[in-house]
Amino acid sequence: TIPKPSLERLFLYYRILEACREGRKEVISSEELGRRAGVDAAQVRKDLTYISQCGRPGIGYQVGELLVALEAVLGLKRQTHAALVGVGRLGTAIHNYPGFTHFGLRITALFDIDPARVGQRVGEHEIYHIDRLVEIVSASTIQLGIITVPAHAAQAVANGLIAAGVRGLWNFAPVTLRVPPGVIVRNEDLAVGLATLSWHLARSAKP
Amino acid sequence: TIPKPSLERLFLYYRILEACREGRKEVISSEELGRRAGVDAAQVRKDLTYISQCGRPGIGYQVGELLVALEAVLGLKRQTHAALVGVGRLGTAIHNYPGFTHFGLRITALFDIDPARVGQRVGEHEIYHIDRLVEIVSASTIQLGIITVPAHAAQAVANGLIAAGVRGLWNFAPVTLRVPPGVIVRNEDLAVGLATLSWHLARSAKP
Ligand SMILES: NC(=O)c1ccc[n+]([C@@H]2O[C@H](COP(=O)([O-])OP(=O)(O)OC[C@H]3O[C@@H](n4cnc5c(N)ncnc54)[C@H](O)[C@@H]3O)[C@@H](O)[C@H]2O)c1
Ligand SMILES: NC(=O)c1ccc[n+]([C@@H]2O[C@H](COP(=O)([O-])OP(=O)(O)OC[C@H]3O[C@@H](n4cnc5c(N)ncnc54)[C@H](O)[C@@H]3O)[C@@H](O)[C@H]2O)c1
Repeated sequence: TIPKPSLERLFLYYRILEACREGRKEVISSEELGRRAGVDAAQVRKDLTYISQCGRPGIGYQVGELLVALEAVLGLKRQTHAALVGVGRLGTAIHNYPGFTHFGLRITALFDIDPARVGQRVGEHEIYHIDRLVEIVSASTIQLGIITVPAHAAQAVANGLIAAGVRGLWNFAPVTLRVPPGVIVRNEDLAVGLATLSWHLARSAKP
Repeated sequence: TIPKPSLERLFLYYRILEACREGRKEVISSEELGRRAGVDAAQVRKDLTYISQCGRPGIGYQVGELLVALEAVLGLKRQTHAALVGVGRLGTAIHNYPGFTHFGLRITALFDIDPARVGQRVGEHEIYHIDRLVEIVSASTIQLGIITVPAHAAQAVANGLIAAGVRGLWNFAPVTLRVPPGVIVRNEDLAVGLATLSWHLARSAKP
């Protein structure tokens, strides 16, 4: 399997190579790909061996070939359907963001608990009441749950998604979810990200 | 200095202990703190040595004492002032989020380029035009820049913030920023987070 840091870099290279394709650039060296990704060239070459791509010395890599190989290994053509629970500030920003379709994500159902939001139409979807989560999700092709509800509601929402057969959770609430084995959780704790940055900033600030 | 994984966990413990204080819980064991944080008890004890806290065997830690020690070591009482550039979907969600004040962050200036947004009032702030970034930020106590503009504009915005004296950047745009030594950048690449989750999901899915 591909180690996590390499995997994250491969997704980064994919986005850079897409921009090259749009700019009609056909060949790229590991030095240039490295410069655009903020990674050194030797690391780029090592990462690309995971998708069995070797550049030609002096010429580099074919952009088109790299994209095909990355799409296959990273499964980017695969569609992943997701339910988003909690259509508040963050949920709305995530739902409306076109960038996730690059990676094959489609949000196909929205849920909330607030009577003022339930029944509203957002884009092509209607916001369902959370009580219908298991009924709607278990009858769908949804494999992923995006949790953008307040911290106190997150565990109950996770339980509902798991009961409906979802095996992957993308959690933005600042709590540690307890899930059975076989369920994959990715926590995005934005506040901790910020706190770590300002901590480093204070330590490096001029005394 | 504190290693990054321990540092991120200390912020997580801080949030859990705050909830304990609100619930009038005065003592907590490393087992219980570990269970709430999703970390094993031995790791909790090891992390807490960074803030020179040792529990009493059989009794545990005083919640109040841990909070005081964490606030001091993590510098949580320190105010960090930030400028947010790009008051769109994500920028608005981040600006309105009350959770960041726990970690001493205050967003004190907003910037955008869209004439329809410039001059609008959001909460207590007026949205300034990006052309006034250096003038306003260099005359302020702002140390941190939050970048929520589209990818094509992010490098120019980073340059402006650095020119204005900012030394820390929290970047949400999916590009690798090039910055001079001494400037700290934290990238939050949400799309890569999602892509990695759906990759693991596909690999573990039933064949
Ligand atoms: N806004 C940010 O920038 C930000 C940053 C970091 C973390 N977060 C975290 O993301 C989560 C969402 O934050 P937000 O700012 O969007 O909050 P918000 O209050 O704007 O939105 C929360 C939404 O969840 C809904 N909800 C509440 N309980 C529910 C339940 N049981 N079932 C279904 N829906 C429910 C609410 O009706 C609301 O629409 C929170 O856990 C927050 O801590 C947000
Ligand atoms: N919305 C999400 O959930 C999400 C998820 C992942 C990544 N991102 C990234 O975050 C960034 C913001 O995304 P969004 O969804 O909020 O986009 P958006 O288009 O809703 O907002 C972008 C804002 O930036 C402003 N802007 C553009 N150029 C500018 C410049 N030169 N100076 C100042 N302001 C400028 C625009 O006027 C707009 O208000 C993007 O880089 C995006 O790729 C967003």
